Parts: sequence; structure tokens; C-alpha cells
Amino acid sequence: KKVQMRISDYFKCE
Amino acid sequence: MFEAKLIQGAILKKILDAIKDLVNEASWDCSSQGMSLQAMDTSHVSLVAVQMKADGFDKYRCDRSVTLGMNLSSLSKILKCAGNDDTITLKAPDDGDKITLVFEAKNESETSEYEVKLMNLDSEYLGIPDTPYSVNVKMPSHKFQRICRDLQQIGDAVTISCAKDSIRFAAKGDLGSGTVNLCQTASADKPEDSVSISMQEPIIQSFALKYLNHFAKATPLSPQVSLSLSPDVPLVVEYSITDDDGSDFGYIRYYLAPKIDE
Repeated sequence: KKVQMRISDYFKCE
Repeated sequence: MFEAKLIQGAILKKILDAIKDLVNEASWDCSSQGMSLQAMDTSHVSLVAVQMKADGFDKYRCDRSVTLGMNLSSLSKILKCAGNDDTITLKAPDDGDKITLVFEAKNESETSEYEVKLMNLDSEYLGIPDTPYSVNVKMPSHKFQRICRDLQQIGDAVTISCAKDSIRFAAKGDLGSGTVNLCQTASADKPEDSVSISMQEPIIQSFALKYLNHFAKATPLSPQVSLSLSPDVPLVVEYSITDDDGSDFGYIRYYLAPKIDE
């Protein structure tokens, strides 16, 4: 079973 | 005062077609460098970044940087009123609450003018690390579109794997499975039909096809698409934007977070 990651798990707010 | 004129207005129409179904509202950041936009989709799984360079416009004036927040489906509706051969001019006064779009038909005396309301949006700007990727693939954009559309018939996710000189797209579902394998092409007779693969290390990652099919709406902008992958980071799908003369105008980059094993 795979889970969908979010973009904010990788890129942080500037 | 901000004013940007694009003789090939169709480029702007295609850019909106490529982002309007993914992002509802976004801000265009306009500076002397050009126009750019960065926005996440509503579920925060993907990110789109657009850049249009100032020197790609036929006329560009930006006295001071402005942020033009707008509803992209409204902008897209207005742009549908422009013909494919129309020149499009965007105008915004420094402290206005709307943007004006002027469409001029070629060799005709007809001009039309529309206004779109601007919005104040709380935009979060994400920092995208500039890192090298394990795999870079360039392939015909229509081929990528076709693969994503076909595999969505089979399953919700595609597993992309790359080893040696080939890239493999695979999907599984209740009805069965499907795989498309693409090998690097030797000849460069027609660069737009070529597949080129540069790999530092083998990779295997899964992504939701729903988003890739959204990204493929940028296909009319470019004959080639570039895919960049590294383990455990978002996939980058890039379409470069060129005008009819082949000059570089900017890009649309989509970033998609992977699906990982629980």
C-alpha cells in the first residue's frame, strides 16, 4: 500500500 | 504601471490551459525580469511554476514590481475570447484592483478589451532546492501525454523506473497491468521526436496519474518534455516555452510528490 506525499513534505516556505 | 504585449497571444492561452484545472487562484509576480507564478494545487500534492521572461514579450514595461492575484479560471474564460492569432496586451495600473486585457486581431481594425478583477491572495512561496537529479529524460511531449492517458485506464498510479538506456512506465489495476518501455533513440534527425536519457543511478518511483494527466495539458506548448527524478523527492516535469521563431520565452515546471510505501 502506497501513501501520497505532499509537496510541502519536501519544499519549505520561504 | 505594468504593461506586457505578446504578438503571439496563443502562447498565453496555452499557458492558462495548462494550469487552470490544477490551480484555482494564483498570483502573477511581475518584475522587470518578467512574469512568474508559483502555486500548489488545492490538495498540496503538486506545485506549478511558470516563468515568462520580459524579453520574450514584444513590449514589456514594469515600473515597479507588482503582484497580480487572480482567479485563473476567470482569466482563462477571458482568454478564450481572444483569437489564436490575436495580439494580447496585459495592462495594470500600480494600485488598481483589476487587470485589463486588450485583444487585437491581425490585419483587422477590431480590438476588444476585457477587465478581470484582482484579488489579494495569501500566497505561500516554497523554496525549491536546486539539486542535481539522478535521472533526466527528454522525450516527445505527445508521447508522454499518450502514456499517461493510456495508463490511467489501468490504474491510479504509474511506477517509473529507469535503468541503463531505457525508461519504463508501469501501471496495475483490477483489470490487469500495462507497461510502456522507451529506449533512448540514436538519431537526431528530428530532435523533437528523440528520447534522451541521462542516468546517474537507477531509480524506481510511483506517482499519481491524475496529476501527470493535468501536467500533460501543457503539451501544446512544447514538442519535448523533460522529466527529472531522484530517490524520495518530487518529480519535475518541465515544458519549455518557445515562440514561433524558436526563441526561449520561459517554462512551465510541475513538481509532483511521490507515492511511497507505507
